Amino acid sequence: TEAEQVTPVLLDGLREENLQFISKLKDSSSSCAVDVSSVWWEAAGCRELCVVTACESSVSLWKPQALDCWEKVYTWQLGEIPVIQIIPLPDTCNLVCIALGNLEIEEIRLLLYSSENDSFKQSLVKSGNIKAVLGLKDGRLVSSSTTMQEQQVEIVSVSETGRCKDRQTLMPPEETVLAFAEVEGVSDALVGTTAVNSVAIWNLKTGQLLKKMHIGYSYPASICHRAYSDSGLLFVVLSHPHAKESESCGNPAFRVVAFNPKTARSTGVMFSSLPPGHTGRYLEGEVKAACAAAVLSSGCIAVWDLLLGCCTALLPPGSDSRWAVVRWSAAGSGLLAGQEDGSVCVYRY
Amino acid sequence: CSDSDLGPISLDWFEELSSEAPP
Repeated sequence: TEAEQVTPVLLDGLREENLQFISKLKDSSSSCAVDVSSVWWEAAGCRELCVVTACESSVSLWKPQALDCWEKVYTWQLGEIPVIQIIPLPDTCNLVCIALGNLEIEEIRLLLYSSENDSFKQSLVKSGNIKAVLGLKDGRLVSSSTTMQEQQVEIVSVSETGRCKDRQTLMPPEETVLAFAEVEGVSDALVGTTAVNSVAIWNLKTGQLLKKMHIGYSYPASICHRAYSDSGLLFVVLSHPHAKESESCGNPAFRVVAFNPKTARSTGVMFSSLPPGHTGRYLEGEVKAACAAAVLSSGCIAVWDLLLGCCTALLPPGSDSRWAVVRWSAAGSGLLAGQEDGSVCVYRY
Repeated sequence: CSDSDLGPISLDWFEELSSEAPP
């Protein structure tokens, strides 16, 4: 019965299933899945890809067992501020980074295991009015935060013992930065999307703000998910939570836009719209390589091939719980889908 | 897209912008 509830819908007569249900984990003490992620965790010389689940008051680490089962290893209890996001830290092990806050992020914390005193612990990385945060390679976190006077864009390097090793500031743009993405193919480049719908480019090594490029008025409040440089152009994958439906593009969830960083001119390359006949809109999602997944306001999860611009799978809501969050696994082609009742389903894409 | 849509393209855009931008 459980498997029937989470069987992917096949679109437009597709014969093969693009999403294969693997396993389900359910935290009986958790009320609602706030976020889900995967993390490499090493214990007793064995390094495994584990699942991290977050509800408002706690974060749990789940270890894979035989026969597609999961064992809860540990639960970190958090304080009065609710957990609102898990922040993936690429290429790290035994580190979970989380954001806590109410409407906006108020704290960034690290959750870890300390072998020194054989205990699980947590440490504060940053507090303030934090607008956006992203985990970068080499154990770094970039965040934008605002005070009464100005905006601060800061990079913090963290160690696997939970200590902040180094802090560096980047030149802030005038407008608030709402999302960041590293630029694949240019090791020291970072982009961010801003509240006035611009893409900013920084040099991570020098902290310079190199360029601001306007995205256009048709797609307000665009959020960057991925960026890569190819043939002298900067390609940025954007989501459009507030885009209006149009006859030419349907209801766009994701868009790939090519920018010429030298001239700040841009052109749309590919649209990924909601499936035909599907009502509602994009709520939140994640991009990995050429794949995008998002939760829609209908309670479904949709998956797109960004290069083809087409929806490749659609997970309907369960009979008793809607989808709340979707994330790509850090390794392989796994998809983690969280339901409102706190359970998480693992799929292979 | 063509060069004429986006203007002249440089493969070294990152290095060029870094040398032009204020420190």
